[in-house]
Amino acid sequence: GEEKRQTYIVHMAKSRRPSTFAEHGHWYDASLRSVSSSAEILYSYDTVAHGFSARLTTAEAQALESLDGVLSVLPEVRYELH
Amino acid sequence: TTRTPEFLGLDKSDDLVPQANTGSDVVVGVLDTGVWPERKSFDDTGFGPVPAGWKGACEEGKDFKATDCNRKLIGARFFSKGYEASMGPIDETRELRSPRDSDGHGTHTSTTAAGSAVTDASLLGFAAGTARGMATRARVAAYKVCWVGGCFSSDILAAIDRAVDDGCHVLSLSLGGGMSDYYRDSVAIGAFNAMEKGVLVSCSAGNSGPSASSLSNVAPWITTVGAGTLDRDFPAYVVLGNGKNYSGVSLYSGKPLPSSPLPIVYAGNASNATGGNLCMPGTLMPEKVAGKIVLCERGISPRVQKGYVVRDAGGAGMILANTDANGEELVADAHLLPANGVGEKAGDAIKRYLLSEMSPTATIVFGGTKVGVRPSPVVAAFSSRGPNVVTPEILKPDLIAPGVNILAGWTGAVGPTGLSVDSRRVEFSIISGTSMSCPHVSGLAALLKGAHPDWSPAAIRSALMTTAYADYPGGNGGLLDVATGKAATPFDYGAGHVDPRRGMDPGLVYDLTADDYIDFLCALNYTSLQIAAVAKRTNYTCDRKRTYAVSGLNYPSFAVAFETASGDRVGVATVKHTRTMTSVGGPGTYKATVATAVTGGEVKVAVEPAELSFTKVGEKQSYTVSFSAPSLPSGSSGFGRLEWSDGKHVVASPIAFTWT
Repeated sequence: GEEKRQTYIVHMAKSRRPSTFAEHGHWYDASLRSVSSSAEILYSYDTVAHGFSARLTTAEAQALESLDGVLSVLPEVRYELH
Repeated sequence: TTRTPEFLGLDKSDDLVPQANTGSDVVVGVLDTGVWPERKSFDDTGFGPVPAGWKGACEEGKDFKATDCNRKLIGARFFSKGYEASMGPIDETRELRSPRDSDGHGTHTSTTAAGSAVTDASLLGFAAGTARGMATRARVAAYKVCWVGGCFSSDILAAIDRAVDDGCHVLSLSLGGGMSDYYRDSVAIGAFNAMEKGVLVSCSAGNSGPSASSLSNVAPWITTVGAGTLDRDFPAYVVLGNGKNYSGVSLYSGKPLPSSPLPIVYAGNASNATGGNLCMPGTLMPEKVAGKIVLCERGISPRVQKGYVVRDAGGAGMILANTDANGEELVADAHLLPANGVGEKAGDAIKRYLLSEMSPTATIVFGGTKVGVRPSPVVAAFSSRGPNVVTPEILKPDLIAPGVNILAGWTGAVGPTGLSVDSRRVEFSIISGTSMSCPHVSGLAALLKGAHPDWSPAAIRSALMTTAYADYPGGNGGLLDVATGKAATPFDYGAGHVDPRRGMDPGLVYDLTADDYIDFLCALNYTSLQIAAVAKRTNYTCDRKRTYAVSGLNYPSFAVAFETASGDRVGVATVKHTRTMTSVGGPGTYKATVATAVTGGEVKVAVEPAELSFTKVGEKQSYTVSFSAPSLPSGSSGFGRLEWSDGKHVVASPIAFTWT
């Protein structure tokens, strides 16, 4: 079976976008695609964070972490109402 | 809300906001369970066009149209991709894939922050009055991020991202997710960059009190809000067959109990289940509770569900007793049957009575709404407490605000208990939590933002903190803690209870910029990657030639950590903090006074200079405080307060000492 996926928030260094990508979204997509052929971006963040969230396997998350321009790969956290 | 405007002095709001329409361009974004737009609290009468530059939208979805927004509720969005990715597709029989609030929490918090005034508001006749938000002229934007299964960080970060881009000025988040380093905390990351764009982020401190070190949302760029009581109560009385009378609280509003006393039974003796005293679903034996008042104890299941369990088993009424986990804190609920919530002492006494009598009886008498309760405020037992685990040198919570038995707007989807069997529908409901205190501060921050559009988020927070009060009028030993019945400390209330009338004119503020917070991150030895993740500054490196210190962060409070000397060393340690104050009140000469109280030793405090003169608005002056203390056992603590006053303003900072 397919390894279990969970959501990760991937923080990217916006200024490290390779010039080959005209838009950050293309860079995020290519970064994700380089570690997973099937994962989809849930959200792209551009105002208070730079990066995206996606469902990844542990191995894919670790692979992303090692890519140039990736600052951190944080697993989804569940918050609760107070 | 009703009562809190009077309690906070907002009923004299003409003094607070001199220009009638000041504040109408301020937008409060509330990240929560959505919104019920038909509530009168979102009436936009008198509002002009939405502020120029507003980029928000009213997203359509299940039972929600773009036309549900108006000039008061100017935005409504929902964020469910992370939730659905983790939990599966939304069950649309239980919740709505739209900004519409099917829970009530989000409507409550958003109307608390900035609801329009609604006359003749009440919950089933309780807490009657004119309900209004703290910033009635501010606009509201709802960002639904919380669902039946929780609030997910990918959705929350997306909502903060969008809310800041939309043009919100204040963000209110009544949610939390434990304690973690700032670079791992999506709320902290989102809040940092919101702050850098001038947006004040106010978060609830959490409901894990009275345990120490139980705070969430402790990043120094977040305003962290604990909860206190109002001077309002909903008394109900248990009258036992032996003539003794015990007071509690209730929001029951239905057919009263018969005038003659009824048999009373302890739930633990009316159940074959382990933990039968808790009145969990399916645990009560109908033949033992039918027609009787049942004494249940708090724990595990929701309070209102216990009432339903008693009613479902045929019980006539319920006494819900606190245990040592809750002590004497009384939280009122709109139970489905005649019920009374009592404190631990009363619960123990009632239990002793009914276990010692052959035929014990009781009745419950309901007392409606009582105001003018003293002392008030007291710190709510549930309100999370310091010290701050993530950064002990930053005192949290920042302040407290009303969070107990708060009436505010409610969803039309569920009744006031939130139970599916509760068919009642109400315009307003009464609930408790730091979720309720947070939007009070968010709304008050919006008021200050409207009056002082040029103030930074740090300046607004400073104004609210340095003018907060930590003692009752007349001064009799400080605000009390309901958990202990004794004086609370800055670990419980931070700077104190918010006082917006004074906050509007603080005289001086402790301002902070994003760069100051980055210096703070350097003081924490954050790596370049970690700083980049929090603050979006790629390749930022802390200056090796500089000495960074958390004690140098220009925070409006002081958390002073001493190290306990080891072995035979009995020395005096000195810790220095530096601060810079900015005049927002114009010319004045301020003098410093300090008071401390430390058990087991004396902390000497020297302020240099002890007098500061300001000649104009915007002028900055710095000072250093030296705290000198003997070595005390690890775990010791003490408190104090530093005040600067020019005779008109008092700029107060709480001080907490710890020995580790």
